[in-house]
Amino acid sequence: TIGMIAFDQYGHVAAGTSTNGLTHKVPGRVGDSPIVGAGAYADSLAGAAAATGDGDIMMRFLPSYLAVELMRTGMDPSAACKMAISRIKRHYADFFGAIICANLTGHYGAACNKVDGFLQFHYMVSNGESDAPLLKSVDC
Amino acid sequence: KASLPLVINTWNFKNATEAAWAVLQSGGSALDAVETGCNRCQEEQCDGSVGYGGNPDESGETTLDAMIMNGNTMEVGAVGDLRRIKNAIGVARAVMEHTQHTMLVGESASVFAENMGFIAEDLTTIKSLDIFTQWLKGNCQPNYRKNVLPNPSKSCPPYKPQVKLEQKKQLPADIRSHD
Repeated sequence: TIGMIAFDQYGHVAAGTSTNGLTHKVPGRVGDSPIVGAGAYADSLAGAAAATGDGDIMMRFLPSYLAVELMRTGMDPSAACKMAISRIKRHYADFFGAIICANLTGHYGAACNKVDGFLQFHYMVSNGESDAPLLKSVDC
Repeated sequence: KASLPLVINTWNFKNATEAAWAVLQSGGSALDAVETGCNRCQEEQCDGSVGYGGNPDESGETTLDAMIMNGNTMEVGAVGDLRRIKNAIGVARAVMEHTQHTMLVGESASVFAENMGFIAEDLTTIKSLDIFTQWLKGNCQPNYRKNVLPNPSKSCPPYKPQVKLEQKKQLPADIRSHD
């Protein structure tokens, strides 16, 4: 799955997702990616977020919406991402998932839940600070 | 340190980031950047979890989910369980721009896509067929069924509901298979 957030120079934001979902899913199953507030959310007055992982679990908590609402209150993106993950973890300690967050000033962060085989989450960033996209990572 | 414009995306999908960034650099909108970036991943079948030919369902078919959201207008377009159309993010944008709805799903979403000019084609590839074949050979393990007969931890579909409901332990995380 890809989840993407883009801000133009005026602070206008958009978010999107695209996925083929889980392997061997039951036919007809739809994950969190196309669900507003679950797979992604964007509000040019607050920021944007996009999630990835086990959508069957993540969609129950609207983590992207939560992260954006937390950034609206002034929380920094990394903390907002962590809070969104921790809300899910309270109920599903072993869920597989991660989220990226960015606010209106161009600050960004990410968080993930540590499970076997998933200790670090990688994501890409492109802004005016470098000529090429930067690979970033966060420890789960 | 912060600066705008900005593109950020999940996983190590560099070409998608580059594609989105190029749109912004040429004066395109954030919405265009997201659509272009996600479409790049669809075309490149990023890590097998995006686009055609990956993560087949129990019947061996690859189906796609996508969504795009404009943070200025709060408009959204989304598709779920999209079949036979490669450009899911493009169809999601078409839902946003050519309907007053938010999400279309399944066969009807595919018909909508065809009417909007998207080409219908088989999303199966040799790789997805192989994944499906190996799964069948392995008695359809793992799967997401519970409380059905025959026992889904040993047997393939079709299943019927089991009267007595029991808790099924969550499948261990497979980080190659994700939304």
